[in-house]
Amino acid sequence: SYSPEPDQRRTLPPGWVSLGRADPEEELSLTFALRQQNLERLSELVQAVSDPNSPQYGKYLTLENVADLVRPSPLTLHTVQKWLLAAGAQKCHSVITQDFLTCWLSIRQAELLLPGAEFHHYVGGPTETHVVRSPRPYQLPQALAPHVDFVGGLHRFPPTSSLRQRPEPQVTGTVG
Amino acid sequence: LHLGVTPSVIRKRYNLTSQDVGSGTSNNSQACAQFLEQYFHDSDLAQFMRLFGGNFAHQASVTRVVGQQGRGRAGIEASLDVQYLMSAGANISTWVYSSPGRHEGQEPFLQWLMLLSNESALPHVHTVSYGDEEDSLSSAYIQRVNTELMKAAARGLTLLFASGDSGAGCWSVSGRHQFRPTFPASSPYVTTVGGTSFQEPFLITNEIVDYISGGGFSNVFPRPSYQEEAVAKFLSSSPHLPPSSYFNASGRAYPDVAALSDGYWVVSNRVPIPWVSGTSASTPVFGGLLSLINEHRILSGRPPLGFLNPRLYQQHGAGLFDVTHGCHASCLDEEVEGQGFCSGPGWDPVTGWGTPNFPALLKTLLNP
Repeated sequence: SYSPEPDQRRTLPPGWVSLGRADPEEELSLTFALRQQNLERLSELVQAVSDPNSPQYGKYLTLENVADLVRPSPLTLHTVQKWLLAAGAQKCHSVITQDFLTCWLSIRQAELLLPGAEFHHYVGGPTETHVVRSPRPYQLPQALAPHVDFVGGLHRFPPTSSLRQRPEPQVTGTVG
Repeated sequence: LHLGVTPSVIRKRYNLTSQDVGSGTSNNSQACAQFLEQYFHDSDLAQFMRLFGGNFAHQASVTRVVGQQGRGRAGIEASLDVQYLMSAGANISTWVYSSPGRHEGQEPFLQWLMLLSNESALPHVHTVSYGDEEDSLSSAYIQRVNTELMKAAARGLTLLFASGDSGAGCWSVSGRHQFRPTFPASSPYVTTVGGTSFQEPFLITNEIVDYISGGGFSNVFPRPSYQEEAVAKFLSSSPHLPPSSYFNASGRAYPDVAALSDGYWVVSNRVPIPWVSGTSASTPVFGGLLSLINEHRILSGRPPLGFLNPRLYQQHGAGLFDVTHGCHASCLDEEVEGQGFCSGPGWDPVTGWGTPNFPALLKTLLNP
């Protein structure tokens, strides 16, 4: 097996606390980012439609065009779906480009599917948001390496706002 | 004289007249997305427009909300995004993407990206206030998200990301300080928006750097060709360059543009709140003005602007007020003494090419 995200920060962001292990029968949703195709071609097309000097300028692709270009290969789709089905994943839904797959699994199934993962409950952020995350890195079977970029929903916490309410600017006597 | 930034201060500073609003007849549209599990209230927007929207035509409610809106308290960021996107890009159909409620089981930013890959008809301009330090994210995640942003650019969506509010940032790598770039601000496929302040806080005068304005050089993405000339010129001419050990001079440099980010009035939970600051404010303002330009383009039969950067850099920032005073914050150590990069003539990694001078910007971006 291999670790798709060895360099992902997994430390708890400030203001978040662990509420302990999640119950094995609880359910959670995970997002599988499937390997896409023809990304070089996609990059060329972005240049062509964004450069005012190009004859293609402004001739944008539709979502269907993009889907035809980057859609994962049949082998990737088949391999990942077989793997998830065998693990008991349910209620999977995809997107038009077919390069993301979101599935619901029990904690037990997810920890079997992703060796090393260990799901805990956390609460934090300005509005006491509850999330389930894994503080430990997950692995995937080596056979999946050509087919999955990463699995979302394990390590990254919801972002926090950086807006601030600054005291009114200090003015040196220029306004009465 | 003014006591904080409101829509009329924005419209005056960026030379918008009361005619510079959407026609209400085109298929133009814009969106703002925030992932803080914050809610906005239509009633706040209506009150905001009653207070500050008297002298320009505007819509008093959003066209579509994606993601469930809870009955929770409104968040300042969600309120600010909508209120300033709809007052800069006035009278233009506006969507709001707001992350799911309390027990969100997923990564809200990932869900937004999946939405982009699942809806054929989307607004032309999206303003997004979200960012993480590059070093906190796995390269698998960063590269894949960058591909998603490339997909959006290929479809002609204009994605504007806030450049962040920590200046150049700072962290310690093997005992030495370095600046800390953020992502997706550092993606070569988005337009990144920095922040400015008024030189005279209570007067509508020229703008200087807001010291919080995020900016710098990516440690992940190499410099895209479209900005090679502008960035090389900055690196060879800036009199205040930090030591080269603090940043990756060959990286994608950002921000690309800027707008006021200091001292906004926002209405949240029926209360007008002053002095709200951050590049989460400058981003919807710049996005709204691009929507107005799209309005003119669509009404004259042209496609929307799409991914703006190649054109922006080719035109050397024509149509923008160049910000040449001020520096943003960085590491508090004896070598850089809290100072990151400084603005200067032309492009710089604090305010990009500068802030919008609407009539001039419209002129340079209308044709072809």
